[in-house]
Amino acid sequence: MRLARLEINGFKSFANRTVLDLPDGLNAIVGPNGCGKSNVVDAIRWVLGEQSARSLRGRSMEDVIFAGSQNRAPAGLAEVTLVFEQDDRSPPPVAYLNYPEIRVSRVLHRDGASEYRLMNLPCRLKDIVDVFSGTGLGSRSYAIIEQGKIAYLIAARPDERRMLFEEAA
Amino acid sequence: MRLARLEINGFKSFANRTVLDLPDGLNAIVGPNGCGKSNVVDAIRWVLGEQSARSLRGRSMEDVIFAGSQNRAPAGLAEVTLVFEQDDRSPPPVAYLNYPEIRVSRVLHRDGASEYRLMNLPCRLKDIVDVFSGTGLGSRSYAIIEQGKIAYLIAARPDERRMLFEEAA
Amino acid sequence: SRQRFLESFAGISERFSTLFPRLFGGGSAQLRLGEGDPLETGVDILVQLPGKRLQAMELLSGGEKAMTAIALLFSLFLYRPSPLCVLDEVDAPLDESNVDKYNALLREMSRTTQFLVITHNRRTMEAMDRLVGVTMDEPGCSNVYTVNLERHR
Amino acid sequence: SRQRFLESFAGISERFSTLFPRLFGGGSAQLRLGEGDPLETGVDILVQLPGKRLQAMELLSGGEKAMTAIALLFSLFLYRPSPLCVLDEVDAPLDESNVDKYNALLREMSRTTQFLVITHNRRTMEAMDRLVGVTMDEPGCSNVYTVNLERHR
Ligand SMILES: Nc1ncnc2c1ncn2[C@@H]1O[C@H](COP(=O)(O)OP(=O)(O)OP(=O)(O)O)[C@@H](O)[C@H]1O
Ligand SMILES: Nc1ncnc2c1ncn2[C@@H]1O[C@H](COP(=O)(O)OP(=O)(O)OP(=O)(O)O)[C@@H](O)[C@H]1O
Ligand SMILES: [Mg+2]
Ligand SMILES: [Mg+2]
Repeated sequence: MRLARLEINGFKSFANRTVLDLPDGLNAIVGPNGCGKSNVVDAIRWVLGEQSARSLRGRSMEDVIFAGSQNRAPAGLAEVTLVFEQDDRSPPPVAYLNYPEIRVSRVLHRDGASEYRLMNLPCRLKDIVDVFSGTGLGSRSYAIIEQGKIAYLIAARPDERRMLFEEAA
Repeated sequence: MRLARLEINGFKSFANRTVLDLPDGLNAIVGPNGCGKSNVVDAIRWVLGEQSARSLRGRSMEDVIFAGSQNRAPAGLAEVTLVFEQDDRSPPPVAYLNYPEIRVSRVLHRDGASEYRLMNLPCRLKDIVDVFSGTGLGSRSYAIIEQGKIAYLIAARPDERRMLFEEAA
Repeated sequence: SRQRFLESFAGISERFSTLFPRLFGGGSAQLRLGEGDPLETGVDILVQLPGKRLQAMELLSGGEKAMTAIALLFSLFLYRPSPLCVLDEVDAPLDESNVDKYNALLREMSRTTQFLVITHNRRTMEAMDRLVGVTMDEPGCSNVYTVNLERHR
Repeated sequence: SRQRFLESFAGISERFSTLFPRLFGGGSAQLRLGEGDPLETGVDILVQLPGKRLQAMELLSGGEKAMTAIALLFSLFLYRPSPLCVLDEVDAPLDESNVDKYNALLREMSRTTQFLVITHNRRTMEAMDRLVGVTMDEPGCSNVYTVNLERHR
């Protein structure tokens, strides 16, 4: 399976509902400083289950909801959906072989109510983690290198490095 | 005063005696990854009295001495000299007003013997620190921004930030 | 599970030892398990850069560390392909020739893994198939545009 | 010494509040002392980027953090000039327009301070008076060459 589309609404600087299509091939995200590129990476890690607000550069999880700009009021909720398509390079888990696409979502309301969704139906975080288990993809996985963190792979202490190998095992 | 010349011999990757002339104006140090640019910054901090081998990216202070390459044997000592010239933008301390140039040096032998020099005469580290006191220049001063560390100025905790202001006071 | 760990460790370190000299144009690198029980010990990385002596990782330059990390990351992917890899300004510390090596490797790896790359580097942009531009036409609000770089591969 | 600290704090924060909007093309920034005894409390930084709301420093992007740090660093230099400033790849996280602003500021500040700049960025190299090239003709051994960029200012 491969990530075909991202739908972001009210997450960080994405006040409007925004869709990123990712056709096959090498895609680069580009733009001026502060325009929202790393926020896209945060959106992916958030849907995959990231629990720490600090690791999403916020103080509380509410910081991921669009906080308003000079001309706009803050949003009431943040919602991100990842849409994966079938792809023969890496098959999905057996349970999902017959689905043309797999949609995983996460929603957070200002009042704190939050929800995960799989194929648009409410589910637990564990269900989302199960979809990707065995593929190496997760909110803290080595497959997502955050800005300025590439050297962590080799700078970490030897026991921390072991985790990488366990993940790949 | 301004830094007019750097003389580096046996310090880190500088196996040969190397002189960097720095005429007035904006000078950039350029070159491929791993060629020795940040080693020049380490050399400046070392002469100004840096005591921690770790902050010079080594395990022990001996790591600053040229450790050899495939075709060369390790050096027996490391020696760095900074040569400052008079410059009306920032006057030197009163004691040095009549000197056309101020030379500060540091030497480290493999057997651990080490020495500071001021105008080519042995001195204590305190004498070197005195030359620059009041100018804001020192081995840990905000005037030297190491690679990857620019954001530390604002990322530090509020009490660490205070140090910046004390230094400038 | 000890068996599986040892197998994956062997597989990754073999790929790392092959990929490192390709990226650096020589030299050698290896991964070594510490003493004692393989399920408890740490993993050491030993590198020797072309023309230089074997040395501790700390002495490497910013760009050399990034390239060593890229070699390790891609070795993990070569051993166990994963559907997606996101790289946020990984090319920032690299000089021009290392940027070109990184781009060539991305192109090669993109046959088995989907890459999403964030960059400010023109050379990297030119090596891509498509640019997804993020802008703030309205201050404070991100918008997205797609630019297709007509590549005839 | 409390008097001197308060004086230098006031001088630096005034310059920071002027330099920040110049670098960001708008917005505002201020330095604030914490509660209690000025010789004990910490220093907070509050920034508002043009078109955005006031927010915590952590939410700033990599490039925005670097530009804010550059504004603070140069404010320290404007308040208390120092003979030398060394900047090792400070422009690595910046986009092209911020690199140009950084270079323009360097040129202006170089009237009172000597700058030694390490960079891989072509735009920054072109803005310099002279390039000091470091190479390893013999593997593992650094050598230095100087290239004068004939600038007729
Ligand atoms: N909850 C939020 N509401 C509104 N804006 C937000 C929120 N969280 C973060 N931001 C904005 O997002 C911006 C940072 O975006 P991001 O880190 O994605 O930039 P970037 O494109 O990666 O830039 P760079 O090239 O400098 O790394 C900040 O300026 C911040 O104001
Ligand atoms: N004591 C030593 N003897 C020999 N070589 C050394 C010594 N200490 C460091 N080096 C070498 O210096 C190199 C790193 O140099 P440096 O960090 O200055 O590179 P750089 O030019 O800043 O590169 P980058 O552009 O990647 O930041 C390493 O490859 C290391 O081998
Ligand atoms: Mg970013
Ligand atoms: Mg460097």
